Parts: sequence; C-alpha cells; structure tokens
Amino acid sequence: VQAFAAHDEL
Amino acid sequence: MNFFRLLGDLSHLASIFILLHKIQTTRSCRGISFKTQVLYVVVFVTRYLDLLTFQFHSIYNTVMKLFFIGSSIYILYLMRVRFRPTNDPSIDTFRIEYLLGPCAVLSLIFNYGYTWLEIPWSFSIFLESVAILPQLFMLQRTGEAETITTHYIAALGAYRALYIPNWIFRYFTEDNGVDAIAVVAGIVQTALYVDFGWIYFTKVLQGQKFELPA
Repeated sequence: VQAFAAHDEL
Repeated sequence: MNFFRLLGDLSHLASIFILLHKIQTTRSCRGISFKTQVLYVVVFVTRYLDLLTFQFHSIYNTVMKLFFIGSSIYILYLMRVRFRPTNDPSIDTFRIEYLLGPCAVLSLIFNYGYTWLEIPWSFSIFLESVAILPQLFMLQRTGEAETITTHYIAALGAYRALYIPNWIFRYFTEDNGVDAIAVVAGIVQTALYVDFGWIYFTKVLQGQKFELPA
C-alpha cells in the first residue's frame, strides 16, 4: 500500500 | 483541521472527562470494562510512537496525544488500585486475545510501510475499531447501565461518527487521497455504536434508564 500518511489525525 | 474533526476530538476529550467524573463522583468503576480501558492504552501507545521521533505536527496534536496516553493510564490506575474493590472482573469476560491477534495479523497485511512506526500505527487503528466491544459486551450481559456510563459511551460514539464527515470534507478540500485504513476501520468502528446509539437516543435522552429489552 502506498504511504498515505501524514498521520496528522488523532 | 476542520469543524468535524475538532468537534470529534472535543467529543473524545469529553468522553474521558465524563468517565473520570463518573469514577470520582460515584467512587466506583462499576459498569466500566477494564479490558476496554486496557485496549485504549494499547491503542494510544502504539499509535503515538511518533512522539518519540519529534516529527512535530502542531502543539494541539502533541498535547492531545500526551493527554490521551496519560489519562488512559490514569484510568487504569483508578480501576486497578484506587477503586479496585468496585471493579467486578466476573462480568468483564470478553476474550481480548480474539481482538489483539486478528488486529496484529491485519496490521501486517494492511499498512503504509513495514517500519516500526507504520505497523504499530496500523495495528492501533484496527484495535481502536473494536476496543469498545468488551464494554458493549458487558452492557449486554448486565442489561442496564448507569446514565453517566451511557453518556461516556455516547460521547465516544459521537467522536467516531464525526470523523466520517471529517474524511468526506478532507477528500474534497485536500489533495492527499484517502487514508483507506483509517476510513475503513473508522466506518466499522462507528457501525458498532449504532445499536447502542439507538437505545441512547430513544431511552436515555428521553429521561429513561438505559435498559436493554429482555
């Protein structure tokens, strides 16, 4: 899976 | 940050304060699943490992993460030490290994990279989606709940529900694509609250006690 990720959500 | 996410996060914060208020005013953790609370600690610790990298998003983000980790551990302390006699493990019987195992497997299959941050992150997303199950299972077994406990669960459900319009909003206003893992797990998680939410709206908010139909 492509790296989405800011992971900026809690 | 948008309106739905902010409201969702505030609802999440509120749920924790409601839970602390319930435990401290009734001086009891009766009706609260210790297993669900353990799962939330695991969820927060595995998701917020990025705190260790100091890859900074915002003060808001960092403060909230520290608060969620700290408060969830504090709740375990309240349940296991401070108000231990009021905790009845005999009705908190959901087998959490049936949640932990599959979530671990899922995180190894679906993740955004085989790294020490991404796999625990993915694991925490899957685990959060089912972490409320021991609590709902306990409710099912006892068939009733204190009103304040239902407010706690309802605030958690509202937090999850609000993340859905947040993602829709982000889809149209940002250019980052879709966080498929978070969205799919989030929809599953929200769905788990539907049954509870129905009784909460039709009974508790009408001033009645939370009681499941026999």
